[in-house]
This record gives sequence, C-alpha cells and structure tokens, in this order.
Amino acid sequence: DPNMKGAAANEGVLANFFNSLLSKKTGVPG
Amino acid sequence: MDVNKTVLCESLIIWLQTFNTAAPCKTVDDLTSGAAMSQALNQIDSSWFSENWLARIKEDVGDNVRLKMNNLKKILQMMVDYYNEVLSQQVKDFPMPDLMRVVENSDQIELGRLLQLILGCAIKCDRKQEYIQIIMTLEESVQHVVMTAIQELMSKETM
Repeated sequence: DPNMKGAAANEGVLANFFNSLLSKKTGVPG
Repeated sequence: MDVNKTVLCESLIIWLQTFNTAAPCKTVDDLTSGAAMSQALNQIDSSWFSENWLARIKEDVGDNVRLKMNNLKKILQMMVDYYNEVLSQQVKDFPMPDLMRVVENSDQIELGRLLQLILGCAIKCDRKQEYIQIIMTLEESVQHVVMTAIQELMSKETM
C-alpha cells in the first residue's frame, strides 16, 4: 500500500530528525 | 523554508499546551497576554526565566493593550538575551515578531514567530532531551511543523 509506505517514510524522517537533535550536545557552553 | 504560518502558530500552541501552564493556553487570544508563554519559559530554564522575572509578568491584563505589550516586550527581550548569553547564539537573522500586531490583531504569523523562539529555547536548554521527547509524542502532523520550525530557526542562527 503506497499510503502506508509514505506514512512510514514520514515517520522515519521525523524520528531521524528528532533523534539527531537528541544526540547533539547541549547548546549551553561548558 | 515555506511554512504555512497559520499552521505554524496552531501547531506551536498545541506544543505549548504540553507545559500545562496555569495560565490558559488554548487560543491565540489566550496567549496574547504573555502569561502562558512566560510560565513555559520559567519551566524551560528557571535560573534564567526566574520566579522574580515571572512575577514581573502581569497575569490579569484583560484587554489592556499597554499591559500586554509590556509583558510581551519583557518576554522577547529576555529570550533574545537567553540566546545571546546562555546559548551563545545570535538570532539576528531571524525576523523578530511584531508584538504590536500580536496584541492588537492577534496576528498568528507574528505570534507564531514568538512561539518559534520559545521552541528554540526548549530544544537547546539543559533539559532539551525531555522537551524533544515530548515533541516526539505529539501527533505526526504537529511534529512535522515543529521540525520545519526548528530547521528554519537553525538556518538563521549564528554562533
């Protein structure tokens, strides 16, 4: 089902983005 | 970045509701007093957006444009200082919200800009992990708008 594939891809994009934010060091120096 | 600004404002109001502020946080008009936004900022970093600072934000402003403006000016100034001094990031390329339009017209585009700056504080503060994880529990369509808003903020930042 192309719709389901699209939804899964969308979910993947969101998860990748927020996980990459989580793995970034805090912006607060020191 | 082409974000539909009404959707931006609506989605960021949904996000702001996750702070469960004492002040109402359901509609654009609820937010124009600044009370809910200041309470969320106090949760994000209570050492910067302190109780003393929070006490200077008047809650019972009714329809008083001058009092609302005073509140929003204090919020915007303190946030800009937070980016500069705590996060060591400048947001000078980011279009600053026109607070008068927020107060007088309940302008969603300008309110969205203000909320976008609060979002930036949340995802960069010491407790950013907690706030990012909360964002990840929101409805996918809201997450999408939040992601785009963060990407736009990041593209305008300079260290």
